[in-house]
Amino acid sequence: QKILSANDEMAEKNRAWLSENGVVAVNMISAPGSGKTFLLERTLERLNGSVPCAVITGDQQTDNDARRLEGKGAQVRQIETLSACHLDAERVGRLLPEVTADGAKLVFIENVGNLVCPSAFDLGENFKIALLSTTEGEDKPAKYPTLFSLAPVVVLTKMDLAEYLDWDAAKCREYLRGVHPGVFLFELSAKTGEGMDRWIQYLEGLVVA
Amino acid sequence: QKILSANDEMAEKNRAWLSENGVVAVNMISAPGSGKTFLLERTLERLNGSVPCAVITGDQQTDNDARRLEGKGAQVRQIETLSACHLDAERVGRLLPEVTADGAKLVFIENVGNLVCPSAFDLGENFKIALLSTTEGEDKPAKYPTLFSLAPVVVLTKMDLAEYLDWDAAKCREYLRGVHPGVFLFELSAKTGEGMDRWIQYLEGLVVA
Ligand SMILES: Nc1nc2c(ncn2[C@@H]2O[C@H](COP(=O)(O)OP(=O)(O)OP(=O)(O)O)[C@@H](O)[C@H]2O)c(=O)[nH]1
Ligand SMILES: Nc1nc2c(ncn2[C@@H]2O[C@H](COP(=O)(O)OP(=O)(O)OP(=O)(O)O)[C@@H](O)[C@H]2O)c(=O)[nH]1
Ligand SMILES: [Mg+2]
Ligand SMILES: [Mg+2]
Repeated sequence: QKILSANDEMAEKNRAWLSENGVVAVNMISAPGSGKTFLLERTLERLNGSVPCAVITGDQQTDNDARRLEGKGAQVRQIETLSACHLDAERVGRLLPEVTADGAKLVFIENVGNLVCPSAFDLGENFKIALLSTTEGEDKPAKYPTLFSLAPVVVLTKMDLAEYLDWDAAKCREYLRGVHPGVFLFELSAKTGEGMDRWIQYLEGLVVA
Repeated sequence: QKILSANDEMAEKNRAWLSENGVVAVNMISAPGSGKTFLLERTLERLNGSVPCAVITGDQQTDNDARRLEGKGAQVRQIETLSACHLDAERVGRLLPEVTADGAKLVFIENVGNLVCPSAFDLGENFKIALLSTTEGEDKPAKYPTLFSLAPVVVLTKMDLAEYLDWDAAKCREYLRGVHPGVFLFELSAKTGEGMDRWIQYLEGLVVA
């Protein structure tokens, strides 16, 4: 019988709460600056009025990300982790009822920018979404395999910069499938809108009855 | 009397070893994909023959970075941390004599890509160098203040992409100085060579008798 850590016990409570309340939560994990908040800005604008959303965002310090996400029809809360390099199930769990109080069915959890630590801390989410930007380099999935092997969905961001970077799309997909055969991949640019329709349709599909 | 952690005790041993052996070590810390290895590739090529260098590079998995740095006149060793999100003083300490055996005076330690955890683990280095790429966004120093407040030197990388990103150089410098007044700043592109002369001269100055 596995002994659960305090975090895992809380994660299980969150998982049960989400299920009982018909809410889907995704845990967005990636390196600093790969475009999580930017993608959420454009995503919330597109889903505003069609899918009731909410956001819990974590950073060591500042509420810069939360402020960028306000005014788009979704409840947004900022967690400042101070020294911690990842969100934890307890602090996220406390915010779930509050952030869904006005009917949100889809909760985006933007984790602290980090390709390693957040993978080890279950928040009770339905699943993890890993983001990787074209500017980070094709081999990151192999070098940071814990996250990429755990995340069933990967979003490749900043595709608009690919041409200036000699981005090797095939090589990146090879690295991704090497670490996670069958991973579900989005290649998009939240800046130009390329690939955003398919991403938005996917999200709408998560909460359709 | 402060009780040192096991890591800090080892770090002090490393610090003493470096001093006794006339070797300078810098701990390069930044987000995944901000260009640490790329900068080291170009740096080793430029210092080859003028400053004897060595590299200790850490990643969760693979020796991709070490392989990129071979054949440039410097001893290179890869540490695979597996689950750890940062290098530790003990593993680095074991490699210091080996990697300087043929006379290296400047050791570059490329830490695991992570803007949070490595700041908390002293390796015994002379000082930390934080890297930040234009593609990550101007406000990262405020959002990840632990590293940027500890690092006396910051290298702004990928300046060649600044024009495609509407990079706000003044805003970024403001964030950097807000977290660390008096920080010593390099703005360069290892790709085009912009700003590299001043960086190389600075490194040469570290080891001149
Ligand atoms: N060209 C381009 N730039 C982008 C895109 N998405 C984000 N960016 C830029 O990338 C930088 C970082 O974006 P953020 O949204 O702050 O990244 P983040 O992942 O939320 O960062 P953290 O929360 O600190 O981990 C900003 O300067 C954005 O404008 C994109 O699709 N194309
Ligand atoms: N345009 C441009 N691209 C760069 C520059 N420096 C690095 N890159 C690209 O950025 C990506 C990441 O570079 P790396 O050197 O692997 O970054 P890193 O910091 O060593 O990554 P980790 O070791 O995984 O943390 C690669 O695709 C590089 O080609 C630069 O000055 N300009
Ligand atoms: Mg963000
Ligand atoms: Mg590297």
